[in-house]
Amino acid sequence: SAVVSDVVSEDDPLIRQVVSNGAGEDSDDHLLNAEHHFTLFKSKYGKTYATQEEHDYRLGVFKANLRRAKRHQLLDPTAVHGVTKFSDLTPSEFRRQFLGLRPLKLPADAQKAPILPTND
Amino acid sequence: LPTDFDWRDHGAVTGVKDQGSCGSCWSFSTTGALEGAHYLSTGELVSLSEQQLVDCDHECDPQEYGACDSGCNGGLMTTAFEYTLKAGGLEREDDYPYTGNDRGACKFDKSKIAASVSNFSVISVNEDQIAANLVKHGPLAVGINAVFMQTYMKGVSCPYICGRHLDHGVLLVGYGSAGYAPIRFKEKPYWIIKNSWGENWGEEGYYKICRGRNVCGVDSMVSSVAALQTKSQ
Repeated sequence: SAVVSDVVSEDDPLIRQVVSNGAGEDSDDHLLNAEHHFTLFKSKYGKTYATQEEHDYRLGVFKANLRRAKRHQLLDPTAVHGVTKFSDLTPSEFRRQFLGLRPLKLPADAQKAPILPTND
Repeated sequence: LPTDFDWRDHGAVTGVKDQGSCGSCWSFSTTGALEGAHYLSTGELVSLSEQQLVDCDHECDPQEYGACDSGCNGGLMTTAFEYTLKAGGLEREDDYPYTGNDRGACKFDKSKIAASVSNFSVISVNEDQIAANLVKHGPLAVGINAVFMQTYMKGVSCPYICGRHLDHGVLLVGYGSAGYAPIRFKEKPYWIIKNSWGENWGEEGYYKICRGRNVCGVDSMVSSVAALQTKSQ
């Protein structure tokens, strides 16, 4: 299967790119190395887990994040996505622990910045 | 407007900080903007206290019941500017250091104020205006959708699809004109974002995201602050 996306906006409308959705042929190969990558990850970021159950759970999360990083790489090819210090966290744990912006409901009396000249 | 601009080259940005496992990104975005504004008004770069905001800022949005700045549970930069304006200012990082939790009582000491807000405002969703305000007033507090940031390592992030629901507060410190070439080797511009997840994340703590189409909502919640012209003690 494939995902077809409009790659570019109005300034370059002629090109469309077709990318794999990441569930394809080489995902198994990727996961074969997951345990090795997890060992490197634990060493690099000094991660330890209290029990074997916790360790095994985190390894599962790590594998899921490898697949996620691969999907992100396909959707965001100009950046490099991969293992980060957050690779043993589920998306909801990541949101709960490391994000924290309240939704903005702009007050009616908020002072708007004056428009600045941008020519030259 | 210059084609490339980076407040790090002009001495207005402190080192990358680390919020730890605490949803206090909003406080780091707030201090980063005020650190830059204070530098512009005094010529002095001072690292300011996020912990003061985490412990003491419980400012609420007057238009939404229960929407208040709440330590590790989240907050908003504009209400944090409002708190800072009312409190008189922020202490130095050294005087009120970051602990990474919100279990302590407020220990704000007014005699130790290092930087004060004179005014703050929100900037329209217009990339030229954002760039102009950045260059004129210093680093800007911005909200972003952080979904791609969990796996980001380096490069210019320019996802084809990214939600515009804002969930993370960061600091816009500059922009570049030609950072990446997605197709046809056509160079594209990008924003330079200071994050608060330590130097061992992203490009030494920084994130680059493409300009031009409000990617991940980066243009939609931008605020600027001005500092009073007072030297810290």
